[in-house]
Amino acid sequence: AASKTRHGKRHGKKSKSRCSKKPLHVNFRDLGWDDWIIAPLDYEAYHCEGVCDFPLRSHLEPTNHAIIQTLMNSMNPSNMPPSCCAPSKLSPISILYIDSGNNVVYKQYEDMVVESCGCR
Amino acid sequence: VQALAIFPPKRESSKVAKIFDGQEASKYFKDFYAPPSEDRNHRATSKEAVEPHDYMLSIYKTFSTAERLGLNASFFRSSKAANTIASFVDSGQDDLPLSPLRRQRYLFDVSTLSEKAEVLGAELRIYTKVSGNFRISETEPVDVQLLSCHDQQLLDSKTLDLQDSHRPKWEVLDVWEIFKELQHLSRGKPFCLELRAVLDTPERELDLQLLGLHRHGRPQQKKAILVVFTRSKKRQTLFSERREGRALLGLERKARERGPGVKASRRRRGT
Repeated sequence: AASKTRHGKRHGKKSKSRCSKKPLHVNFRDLGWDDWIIAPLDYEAYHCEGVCDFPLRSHLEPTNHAIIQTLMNSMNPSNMPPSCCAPSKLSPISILYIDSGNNVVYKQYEDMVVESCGCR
Repeated sequence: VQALAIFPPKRESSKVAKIFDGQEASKYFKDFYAPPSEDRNHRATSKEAVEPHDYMLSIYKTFSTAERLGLNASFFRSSKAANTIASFVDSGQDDLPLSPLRRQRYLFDVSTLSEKAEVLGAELRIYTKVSGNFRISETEPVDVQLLSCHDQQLLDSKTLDLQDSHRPKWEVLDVWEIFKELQHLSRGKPFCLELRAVLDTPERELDLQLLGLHRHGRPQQKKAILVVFTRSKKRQTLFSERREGRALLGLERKARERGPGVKASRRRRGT
């Protein structure tokens, strides 16, 4: 019998879930960056995953190009790949770290957390 | 330097996909991005050696909480619209603890500041605790004056608020204009300021130990700090700190291999 994956789906056949925001917990210790980052040592970054297929939902805020590419993909999938599920809005986080002179620095890093996903 | 090419796994050629599947991929990237254990021990020990100032911890807590509430931290007045706030701890030393301390010199190594970033503010924060046997008439103001170290030119002055002065507190001096000017004149050199406290009638210099401005017996957390607020024009990537830190480590390791006496030239930011 076909074994079920964690989503209760048939093994090997990935479900065609639509482009959406999914969890992604980042741990700077695992990256080996806890030797220069003081805080935070981990944070929720999220990521975008899923298919951008026809018809595109408006909340995915597709670009005009993505709309055209999606139409062409729906007409001839072998000839044109679908548009990409990617972050459409990102937000910054604050990081306190030690610089190369051993000084303590606060910096606001842009584009560190996915706020929303879209087809691009 | 070691050349390294990474081929993203292609769906068709299962052989490549096999190399980068599951556990091996995460171990591969961890080794690639995490410094060799010897560097980590060095940085780990240097991380423990660096004690974040309470002021910097409060800046981080305030702004990161604001972000979680959806507010942009750089709108806060205290951030001066900066997206980078760097703190430098005073590295000056006192001469003799016994002699009266007429002048106090503060020394900060600001070589890691980016030359391209726009300086939006600079503060000198000094922890003061007026000594019990400091007696002046209530009406007589104490003027704190900042002088340039190389030619003792008067740069700025401020009247000390000695209301309930026996309670310890942080004196905050705005040195933004001074910092911009001195950095323009002598970039790359340590930022140095000389401080004196003056009473008016008759004009005389105070022993700064009476104001608690001496260094002996001062813990790390109570050392004077220079806080510089900047905004960098170009988008900064997280890797610039990563790369820069490791580049310095590489230089230190080469210096050790070359033997004592040969000082590794510190790789300045931006070169």
